[in-house]
Amino acid sequence: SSAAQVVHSAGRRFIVSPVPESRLREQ
Amino acid sequence: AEDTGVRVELAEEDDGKKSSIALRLWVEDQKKLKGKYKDSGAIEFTFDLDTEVPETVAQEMVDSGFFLEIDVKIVGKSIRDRVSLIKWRRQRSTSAHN
Repeated sequence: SSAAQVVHSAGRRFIVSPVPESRLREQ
Repeated sequence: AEDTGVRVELAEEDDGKKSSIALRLWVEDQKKLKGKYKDSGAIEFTFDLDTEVPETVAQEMVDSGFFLEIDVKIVGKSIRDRVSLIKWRRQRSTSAHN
């Protein structure tokens, strides 16, 4: 359900995944 | 660090030795970005503390379509602030040992 998406850019790998609810607002 | 609306955190425990670390970046407050932001979640990437420049990674994120060019500075600054903190912590830890 929370499958990560992988994007490559100039040799770097970006892994995109949903932000956990608990981390959206911590302040 | 200044609240840029873009949050950057360690994606793994910092062992204090590896120069290459995993970071995770996500947008906490879209209103702080100038461009329209497409919510794509948290972006995880590796960053080399010794050889890499935060602004270069920010530009790669723009090139990959995560952010608009107009926000490249704010993304770069967010990464730079976190990287500076990690380096500072490492230095402090080294000083404490000596």
